[in-house]
Amino acid sequence: MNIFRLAGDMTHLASVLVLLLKIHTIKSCAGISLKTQELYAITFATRYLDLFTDYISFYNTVMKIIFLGSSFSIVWYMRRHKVVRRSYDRDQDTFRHFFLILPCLLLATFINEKLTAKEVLWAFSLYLEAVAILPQLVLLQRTRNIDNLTGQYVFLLGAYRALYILNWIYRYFTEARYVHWITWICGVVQTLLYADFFYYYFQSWKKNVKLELPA
Amino acid sequence: DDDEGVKDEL
Repeated sequence: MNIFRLAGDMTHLASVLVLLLKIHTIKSCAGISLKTQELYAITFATRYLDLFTDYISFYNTVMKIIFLGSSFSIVWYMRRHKVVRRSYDRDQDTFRHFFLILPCLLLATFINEKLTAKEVLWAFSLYLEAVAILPQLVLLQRTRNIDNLTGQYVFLLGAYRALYILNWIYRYFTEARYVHWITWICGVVQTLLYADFFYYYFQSWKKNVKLELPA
Repeated sequence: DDDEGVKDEL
């Protein structure tokens, strides 16, 4: 465990906490894409199947359970909670899951580390996570008033991905035979998707004005 | 290569 990896995981955890804070205390999910949250729930459900097959560390197990539990509870809140669900921007959140899920599934059956169910699902989870933020970014662009918590949530998610890249660079130079091409390429693609958002986020921060993405 | 399968990241 290096500092970049730990900082990345903590930033990921912080993003989830910010989102849960918004949903649980303000009882609002305005500006949050249910599509993205469902894609994350599928991502973690398919990637963390190894909870049942491999033990890596106490830290690893606890974090996996947290990310699984939080992603499914966020989906539950947005779909079922009698107050929270009313704030969901259903008409704006129109991205189709299947346009993302199907290509990822196809890609995973062709490009994986080994042709086993576990490895195909692992690759699928990486491809899906790389694009899962797209419905959220589309929704942000359509939202005239992006509240602070939503902006911070997306910023923390992007920061988590950027820190993971630093973690891979560090590990590549410090560990023998540490090579994960699929993870790296997906990670870089995923981080690039945030580039535009980062640009406007820093602009609004520098000028101290409300975040708004150009249509 | 045995450790190819070890995936310790989240």
